[in-house]
Order: sequence, then structure tokens, then C-alpha cells
Amino acid sequence: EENLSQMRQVMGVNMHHDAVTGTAKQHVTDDYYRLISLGLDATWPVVRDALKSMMEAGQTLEMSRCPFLNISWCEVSERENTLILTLYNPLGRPRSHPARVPVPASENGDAPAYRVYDHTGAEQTVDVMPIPSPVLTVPGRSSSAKFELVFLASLPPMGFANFYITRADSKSKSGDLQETEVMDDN
Amino acid sequence: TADFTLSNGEVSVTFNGKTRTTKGMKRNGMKREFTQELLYYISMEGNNSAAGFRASGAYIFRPNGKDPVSPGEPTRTIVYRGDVVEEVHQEYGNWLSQVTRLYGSSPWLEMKWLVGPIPFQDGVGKEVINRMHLDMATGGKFHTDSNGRESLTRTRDKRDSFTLGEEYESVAGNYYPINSRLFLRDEGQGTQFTVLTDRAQGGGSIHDGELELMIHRRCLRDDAFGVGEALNETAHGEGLVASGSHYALLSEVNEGMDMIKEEEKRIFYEPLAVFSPTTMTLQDFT
Repeated sequence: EENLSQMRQVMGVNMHHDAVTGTAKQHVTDDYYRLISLGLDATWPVVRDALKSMMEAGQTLEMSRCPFLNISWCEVSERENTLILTLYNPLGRPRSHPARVPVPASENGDAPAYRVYDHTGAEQTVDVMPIPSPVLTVPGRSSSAKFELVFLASLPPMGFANFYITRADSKSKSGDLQETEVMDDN
Repeated sequence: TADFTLSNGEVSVTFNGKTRTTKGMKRNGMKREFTQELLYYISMEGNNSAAGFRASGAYIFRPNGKDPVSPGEPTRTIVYRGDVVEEVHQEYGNWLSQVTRLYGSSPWLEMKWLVGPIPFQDGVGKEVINRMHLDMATGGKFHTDSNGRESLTRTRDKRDSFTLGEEYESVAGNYYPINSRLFLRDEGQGTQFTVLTDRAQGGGSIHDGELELMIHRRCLRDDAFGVGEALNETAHGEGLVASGSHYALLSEVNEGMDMIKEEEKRIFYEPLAVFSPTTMTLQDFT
């Protein structure tokens, strides 16, 4: 309750009209960001424990969130050869969600091969897409991810689905990616 | 220089091979000319000595002139075609880029933009927009949402509650708050073009058949409405980088709102992603 209240207070502060519209001085805006970040940190153990209590093997998992997914940066998916991705769907109906997981390049710098399975063991169709070079050079980004593993995840209403992701030596359901650079006359 | 197309069976978007910008969109037998560009307005510098000399800043958007500036044709364009998603990656110099993508059989075209740090060394404030144009007869009207609920019809250079005299700010005077959606309707054709945002933004329809949304701005003068500093991120060294997505749909007028409400919920209620390292075998996992 204490953790959730921290986020509640932060949301209260951020309802100020300057926070909503962006008419605060820069250092005040920076403080709004700082408070939101602290609020999210405080809320995370509550979310994590709720998910663990819902999953049969939840207590054995070391769950992490990746707050920098918006710039294709996730330490766990970049470091681990095998991992479980849990996706919780807050929407009250089933959905197909395009999951994007940042991954590093293979040893020779090419696109790596990955296999993804759902909870029944069914292999998923995946693409390994290059991360656009402007994202790689965003100031402050310190990530080894050069690619994103992309697949369409089927999620139940107001519930979660787990996906088993493992780095592979060869492609399986991964289609061959066609890459074409469109050049001008010069 | 041949034209190329992004397609997923449900919707297809054609790009002009020479300029590498979009030129057409097709879905369910509907076919429209469709151009989409990232552009920027130059901020009014002013001196805040009087209303006519007001600077563009945090409180007000006031471009210097009616026409946005083009950053030029993309310096790099790469097309990726996979089994799950098709993407076009485009760069405009070193501070503006975009990924245009179509997933699976989704009817929604995603435009994911990345803007910044906006260069300011030339002493010019810049306000970056995503502008889309279709061959639709819209009669000076477009539609915006009201906090994600009902849609309001906006008419260019007109106000419902008073008689507007001459509109001296033809761009800013026709900008409206967009919380989640804006759309164009051509009643004659029976077609609708909708764009959903992933955050509140300013937007307008400055010409018929056109929609634009403000995605990032860097103004170098305080607008003297009370902030006391310019909307310029010098405290962050180079400046900020903003990233986000617009989702576009070409539909019939009577099918649009159903699909829009569904997609808005998908954007708002994005799944939570949690990552766990494991030594489990696949068999143990299943």
C-alpha cells in the first residue's frame, strides 16, 4: 500500500497544469520526470509479486522490467541466451500484440537467429529486424542491441501469456528478411 | 527509382521511388492519393513588445509564415520485408527519422517518428510536424476527439460561439488539442481517414484533405506568458529526442468508429512486458 501510495502522490503532482501541458521551467519538468521514475520503481515490486502469485512457477523466476524499451534497450534480453517473456494484457478482450524484444547481433555482426515458443510449445513465426541507426545513436543509449526480435503474441483478456525465447544456431520459422536500400540517381 | 509498396494483404501503401515519399494508399477497394511528410515550421521570434510581436514558446504555437519547411528528401531509405512485419526505415539528415510499418493483417499503418536533438545553432526555433494529405474533399472541416470520447467537427477559420473576423494566424488559429484522434471525412466518396496519437498533441487541417500533428518543438525565445524561459533543452546538452507513433486508417465512413475505438484501447492499454532469465528446458517450460 505504501509503494502504491508513492505512485498515487506522484500522479497527483503531475496533474498540475504545467506538468500536463509542458509549460513548466525545464528543471521543474526534470523533477516531474524524476518523481514519475521513482513512482514506477516503487510500484514495480507490487506488479512483480502479483504476476508471480498468478504463475505456477512464478516464485522461481527472477522478473525484470525494461523501462528503456522505447529506445530498444533491455539488459535481460541482450544478456541472456534463453529467457521467458511474460506479457500481461490489461484489456478485457483477447488480442494479438506485436512484441518487440531488443537483441544483440550475432558474432559476425549479422542478424541473430532466435526461436520463440508459446506455453503449448508451439513455435512462433518471428522476424529479426534491424534497429534503425538513428535509434542506436540516441544520446544516453548504452545498449548492445542492434536488432529487435518481432513476433505477434496472442494474449488472453486481462491475463498473461508466457513466451520461451532462445537464441538458435539456425533459423527455423524465422522468415528470410528481404532488405532493399532505395538509392537516388546519385 | 521504381515505385515500391508496403503491403500486408489488408492495406498497401505505395512510395514514389524517386522522392521516396508515400504517394498512395489502398484498402478494401478504396484507393486514395496519400502523401506523408515530416516538416517543420520556423518559430516566430518576435520581441514580446506587443501582441503582434509575440514569440512562439511554451504557451503558444506561432509559426513565422504559413508554410512549413521540408528537411529535404530522405538521405537514406531501406525497405525490410519479413513474415511478421514490413518496414520502411527513412532518415532525413541526422536529427529526423521515421519507420513506416505494417504488421500481420492489421489495417493500421504505423508511422514511428524519432525527432531530435533539434538543431538550433542557426538561431532558428523549429516546430516539427507530421503532415498527411489525401485526395479527399473535406469542405474545410475535420474532426477531433474530446478526451477520447465524442468527436467534434472543426471548421477552418470558424468558431461556433462567436463570429470570427479575419484570421491573422492561419496556421495556429486552426490548431486544436488532440487527445487521441483526428480524422477527415469525404461524405461524397463515403471515405474516412483517421490518425490516432499515442499522447496528447496539437493538430489541424490547414488545407482540405490534409491533417497535421505537432510532434516536437524547440523554441529559442520565451513567449512571455509566464514560464520565464525558452522551450529549449540546453540543460540537457545537445537537447531532447522525442519518439512516438501515429496510426493511420483508411476506412468507409460507417465502419470507422468501431475500428477506431478498438485500436485506441489497444494503444492505451499496452501490454506490460516482463523479462525473466531462465535455465528451464522448453519441455519444463511447456
